[in-house]
Formats: sequence, structure tokens, C-alpha cells
Amino acid sequence: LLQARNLRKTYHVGDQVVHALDGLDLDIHANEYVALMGPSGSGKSTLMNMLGCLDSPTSGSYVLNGQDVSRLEDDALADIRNREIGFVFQTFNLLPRYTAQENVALPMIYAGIGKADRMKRAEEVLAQVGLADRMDHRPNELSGGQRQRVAVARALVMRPSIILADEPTGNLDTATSLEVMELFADIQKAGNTVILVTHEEDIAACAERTVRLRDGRVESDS
Amino acid sequence: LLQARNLRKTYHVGDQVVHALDGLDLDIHANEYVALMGPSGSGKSTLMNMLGCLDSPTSGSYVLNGQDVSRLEDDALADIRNREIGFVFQTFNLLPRYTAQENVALPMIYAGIGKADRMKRAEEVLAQVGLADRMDHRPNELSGGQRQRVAVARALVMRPSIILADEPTGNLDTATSLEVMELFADIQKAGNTVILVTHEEDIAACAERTVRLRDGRVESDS
Ligand SMILES: Nc1ncnc2c1ncn2[C@@H]1O[C@H](COP(=O)(O)OP(=O)(O)OP(=O)(O)O)[C@@H](O)[C@H]1O
Ligand SMILES: Nc1ncnc2c1ncn2[C@@H]1O[C@H](COP(=O)(O)OP(=O)(O)OP(=O)(O)O)[C@@H](O)[C@H]1O
Ligand SMILES: [Mg+2]
Ligand SMILES: [Mg+2]
Repeated sequence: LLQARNLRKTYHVGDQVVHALDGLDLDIHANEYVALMGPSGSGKSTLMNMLGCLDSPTSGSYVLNGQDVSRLEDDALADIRNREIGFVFQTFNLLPRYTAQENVALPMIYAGIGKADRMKRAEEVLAQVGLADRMDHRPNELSGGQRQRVAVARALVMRPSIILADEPTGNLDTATSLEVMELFADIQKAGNTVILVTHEEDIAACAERTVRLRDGRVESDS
Repeated sequence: LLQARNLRKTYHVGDQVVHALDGLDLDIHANEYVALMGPSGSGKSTLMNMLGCLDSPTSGSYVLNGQDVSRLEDDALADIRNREIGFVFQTFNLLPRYTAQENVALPMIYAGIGKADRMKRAEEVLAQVGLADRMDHRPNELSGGQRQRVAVARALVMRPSIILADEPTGNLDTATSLEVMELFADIQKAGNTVILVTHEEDIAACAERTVRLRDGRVESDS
């Protein structure tokens, strides 16, 4: 389903050259549940942005569902991002002037879903992450863990076939983390693919396979 | 050192009333190392903002070092915040247009420290969190865990007597978390007070005392 070959991502900061991804190969099949681990700065978020079609590599190839992503037009890419992929950002990326419900409803506007249906579906998903009583709060009126759960809800709202979650439980207590992990387990049971970045071994243990990165490459895979 | 009595913080969102703090009492003595835990939304960050003089309660009192904080002038409060307290925010709060080094140097400008000394001290603290090679990167050129460590470094740079750290290891792998926890242990050994919010039991175990919140009050304290 997802095939990355010799991915490189190189940044230049002043005279410094940073190899965020340094020749990375990875295959992920449909309906797999993969945990992605590795030290801070090892390239996990950079890789997730490639897999989620949010960024393109300096070199190397990425084939998604048989299509070479670098060959796709902007419209086709935007369509894939909106309908096929649900992305939970490490820093949430919520819109500050909109409520939790409006933030979660956002992907459905692009898909042309009517307002009443959007609000109803957003409410449903927010209830699944325990935030039924916070729907009208804006991000600055929410706790850190509540914002994180709004980000999770927004990623799930279009029922995408691929979930890319970058440290989705980093700000959650154990009980709430387990609720979120239950959701991801249900998503996989429904036939979808889940890739989640975590630095907690307990969370990684919920996945079937753990890929570990170091210095922009795959160090181990089991 | 820190004495909170019957703290209340009430928010109004539309018709909804939220009791973020609901009559909270807490005493913390000089040189203590306290872990603050509790479910997402239980009031930890709200309490930390009170203790750090960043926000004032709806009612109740907070006495810091013998002074009633609600009686202090803005200047006196700003002075305490800058010299006495180091705050690590749950969402980092770095300035996006400044480098890691400039962000860490910021508290020293207020204190009137000269530029060469500021840059040298900022470099020293960034090295302590393993970011010597990322000093010239801006926040959007850093990984999530690197930003978190810049936030930690900024809190330590003025060698404050009270460290308030709101989930300082949430985005860090185990090895890097231990490095940061070592720093906090050193700070306490130097005679200072450390209060840290975490949802990880292993991290809380590094403290001498764990205060657990639920629904805006102290549920247990050991
Ligand atoms: N400005 C605000 N307006 C309305 N409600 C708020 C506001 N700020 C916080 N809250 C609410 O107050 C409660 C406590 O928030 P707080 O940020 O202290 O929780 P927390 O314990 O730090 O949670 P987390 O572990 O998720 O970071 C939450 O339920 C939150 O929705
Ligand atoms: N825009 C950029 N410019 C320069 N360097 C960058 C940029 N973005 C990321 N980097 C560097 O690339 C490396 C990989 O970053 P990435 O965000 O993928 O790490 P990560 O594995 O997600 O780390 P963490 O666990 O801390 O979130 C880091 O060392 C970072 O400093
Ligand atoms: Mg990351
Ligand atoms: Mg919080």
C-alpha cells in the first residue's frame, strides 16, 4: 500500500546540512498496524509528512496505492489527503478561532458535505474521544490533552483508510490514552491501516509491528 | 514556600460553567520535588499557571514566599516570574521568528544581562539538553522533542529557585527523558524547588511526593 524507497530529506540552516531522512526504505501493507519509534530528532515526523503527502522528499520515491506520489497533480494530492488519509499532528494544528466542533467538521467542508450532516458527524466523533461537553470550546479554552483529542477526532471524521498519528497520546493520562488506542484498534478492525509514532513502549505494544528509526533511516523492524 | 488556599478558577463558555479549579488547597515547601498528576482536564495546567503567577484565581488565596500574590503590583509580579520562577509550558510557547539560542536568551534580556553573556549562557544550557548543534534553528526547523527541550532550557537559564514544568517529557523518547529528569534532579540538589506535571508514573517516581488532582481539587497526596 505504502512503498518508500531511498527517501532523503535534506535541510540547510546557515552552513549546516541536516539529513532528516537519509536513504530510508519502508513497505507498509493494507490493514497493517505499525508503530514508529526512535530518538527525538530521528526523522519520524519528517517521514510521516512524506507518507501523508504533506511534504515531498529531496530525492527517492514514494508510491501510494500504486501511484507515484511525485507525479500527482496538486488537486489529486489534495483529494487523497482529504479522503484517504487522516493525520494527527504532533502539535495538533487546530484553528484557534474555531470551536472544537468546527475544527473537527473542517475536512467535511472540502468534501462538500452539508452543514447539518457535518455538525452531527463532528459531534459523534468528539463524543468518541470523550469531549461531548467541550464541543463549543475554542482551542485556548481546552486543556492540552483535550486539544490533542480534538486533533484525533478531526483525523477520524472522514473515516479515512489510512490513519497517520504523530504521538497521539503524548498529553494524555493512562485511562484517556487507552480510550484513544481503543479507537485506533477499532479502525484497524474495520479494515484500515494505522501508523502511529510513539515513544512509549506500552503504546507501541498495541501495534503488530514496530519500525525504529535512527538518524533518518530504519534501524530495526519487527 | 507556596501556599494555595481554596483556589477557584471558573470559566464561562456560552451557558456552560467550567470549574477548572474547584476549591483547591496545597502546601509546597522549599526544596521539595513534587509530581502533579491527574486525568486530562483535571486542572493541572490551570493550577501551574496560578503557582507561576501567570494567572489569578477567581477566588481563594495564593501566598508565595510569605507574600500574598494577589496584593502584588504588576512590576513585582513580573520580577518574580522572571527571576524566581522557571516555567516549562505544555505547549512550549517559543517565539517562531527567533532561533533556539535567542529564545533561551530571552529571560536574560529582561534582567539586563549583556549580549555576549546571554549568548554564552544560552549555549551552555542548550548543550545540557543535547541541542548544541541546533542553536541556530528556529522552532519550525526543530522536531517536537527538540522544541520541548528548548522550552526546558529557557526555563533553566536564569537558575530560578522554583521550576514549574508542565509535562516536560511528553514528546521525548526514554533516553532523552532521562537526561531531562537528571537536570531536574540536579536543580533540586542545588537547593531549589521542582514541581512537574506528568501523566507517566515512571516520571512521577523521580519526585518525592505525588499530588493527584481530579475535577479541580486534590484527590490524594503522598
Ligand atoms: N479559557 C478556558 N475557558 C474555558 N474552559 C477552560 C479554559 N481553560 C481551561 N478550561 C477547562 O478547564 C479544565 C482544566 O484545564 P487544564 O488545562 O488545567 O487541564 P489539565 O489537567 O492540564 O489537562 P491535560 O492533562 O489535558 O493537559 C478543562 O476541562 C478545560 O476544558
Ligand atoms: N525545516 C527544517 N529545517 C532544518 N532542520 C529540520 C527541519 N525540520 C526538521 N529538521 C531536523 O530534522 C530532524 C528530524 O526531525 P523530525 O521532526 O522528523 O524528528 P522526530 O523524529 O519527529 O523527533 P521528535 O521525536 O522530537 O518529534 C531533526 O534533527 C530536526 O532538527
Ligand atoms: Mg516528531
Ligand atoms: Mg495540561
